[in-house]
Amino acid sequence: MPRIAVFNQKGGVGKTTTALNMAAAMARAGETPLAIDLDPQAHLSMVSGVSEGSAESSIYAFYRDARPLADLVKPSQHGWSLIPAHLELSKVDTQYGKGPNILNRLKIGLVKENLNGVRPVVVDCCPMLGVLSLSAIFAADKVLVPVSADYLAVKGALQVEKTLNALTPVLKRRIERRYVVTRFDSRRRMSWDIYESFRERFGADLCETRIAESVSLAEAPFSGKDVFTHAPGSRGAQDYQALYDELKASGFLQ
Amino acid sequence: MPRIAVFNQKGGVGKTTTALNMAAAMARAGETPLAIDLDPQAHLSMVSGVSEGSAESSIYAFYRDARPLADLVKPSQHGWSLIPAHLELSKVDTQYGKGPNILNRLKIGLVKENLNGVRPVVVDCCPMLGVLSLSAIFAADKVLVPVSADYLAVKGALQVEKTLNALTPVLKRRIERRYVVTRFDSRRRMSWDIYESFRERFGADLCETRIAESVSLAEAPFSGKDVFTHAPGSRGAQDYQALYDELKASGFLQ
Ligand SMILES: Nc1ncnc2c1ncn2[C@@H]1O[C@H](COP(=O)(O)OP(=O)(O)OP(=O)(O)O)[C@@H](O)[C@H]1O
Ligand SMILES: Nc1ncnc2c1ncn2[C@@H]1O[C@H](COP(=O)(O)OP(=O)(O)OP(=O)(O)O)[C@@H](O)[C@H]1O
Ligand SMILES: [Mg+2]
Ligand SMILES: [Mg+2]
Repeated sequence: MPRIAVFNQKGGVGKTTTALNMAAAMARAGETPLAIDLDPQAHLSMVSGVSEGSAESSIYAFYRDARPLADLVKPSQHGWSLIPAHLELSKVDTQYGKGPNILNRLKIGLVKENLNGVRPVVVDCCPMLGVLSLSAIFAADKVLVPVSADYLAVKGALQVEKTLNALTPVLKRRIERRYVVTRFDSRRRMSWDIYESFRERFGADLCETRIAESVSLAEAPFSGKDVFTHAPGSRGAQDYQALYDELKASGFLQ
Repeated sequence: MPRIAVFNQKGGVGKTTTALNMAAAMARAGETPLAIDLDPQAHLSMVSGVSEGSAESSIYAFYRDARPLADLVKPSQHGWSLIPAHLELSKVDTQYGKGPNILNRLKIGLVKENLNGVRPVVVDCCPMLGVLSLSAIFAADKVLVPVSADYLAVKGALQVEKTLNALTPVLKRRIERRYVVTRFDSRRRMSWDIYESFRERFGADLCETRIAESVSLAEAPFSGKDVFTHAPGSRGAQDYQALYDELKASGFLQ
């Protein structure tokens, strides 16, 4: 069962939107996905319709009090479960170096509790390469990198690639990764130019599926729903379904 | 002369785009603005056409080696100057509590060197409320808050308002602030609904000017230019000019 970190240190590229709708696509395919919100700003928790809880009932309790991850799982209303985040989680990022194993704790917890023997895990990251995002990458088998089609996102994607490659000797394995272009505006010449340059740079690591800029994806959080529930026929739903199908077919979701 | 922090802890709402084009608008009005990049990911530095430098020639040298800010100023090619950032700057964020006065050092430096007696200062922040962004807010007279017209941005704007109000007793003054809606898509019903709800919530603190989603703003960084230089007649240039004019007329840029 895959453990997927949704990561890009660039802000606003669609990490949370991707984590949410990938978990929903997995649930619709009959899997029982577990989403983990590893962003102190708790955006995935907010858009999952999970009401705001205390730090003690969030993933921060795993770090601070060694609470079992299984105790922190909340069902969302749409077929997938979530361990929510909390603002206190930012204390973990400022603890770099204050524990030899902090980067490995999430992986150890998931493996020890066998939380993903039978269920896929999707981790949403914050827009910073700190202890939390590194913990997600260390815990994951694979990294899904949403990239938007603009200048700083191009720079950011190259930075992500560098980071993942730099971690290969540390983790003693090559981290499997896929880049998916999001917020794609097909009317812009620039969008296609960038897509082509990603294709040249990342080859088969670049998804064929592009997630179009689509109002259904921006609207869905207002009803606390994923896009399939909020707007089943919409472009946004079709694109995330296509992304799920492509990643499934290519073995990325094994 | 104003010191303006461009801040929002939400990623990808247009902080860097706003900092760049506000500095450019000031330069076109005959002012001599100084931009300070306080994001370890150095996006403002990248889009200013300032080539990537060492940590020693970035704002990190001010923090680590107490180098004078004046020594770190680089001219950009379009009439405004910049103190660039560097990835090493992330070490400052992890030093919370390791220096009683770290939050005040930028303000003290600017005042002591009288760096903005005659010139306005614009500070670009990273998408996190840590030591760096707090330093920018402490150093600034005013905060300009770009907000995009979507669900998480609404949540984020309320969070920013809470944060600024919570700092009032700490700073012993009310931080003057303006919210500006960015990446506005006037064809979406949702955009107008959100704008109206911001108007209700923020009243006169919400700018009349809305920055439309406009390809010229996304393209300009590819040529290392601000939008006025890259696409003078474009919607993006008009909108940022209008924002500058509005903030000037209302006294926010005094
Ligand atoms: N394909 C899309 N079409 C329309 N809107 C989108 C799309 N993808 C994302 N959005 C909207 O853009 C905003 C930013 O997306 P999102 O919050 O998922 O990005 P993020 O990378 O998680 O941001 P952060 O770095 O702040 O965590 C959200 O409000 C979301 O609703
Ligand atoms: N009004 C707009 N129209 C079109 N594109 C825009 C607009 N504003 C911003 N963009 C593009 O959206 C992307 C995100 O904007 P920007 O990087 O300025 O946001 P940010 O808040 O600084 O992000 P971060 O949180 O990562 O620092 C950029 O590539 C930028 O070119
Ligand atoms: Mg997010
Ligand atoms: Mg920025």
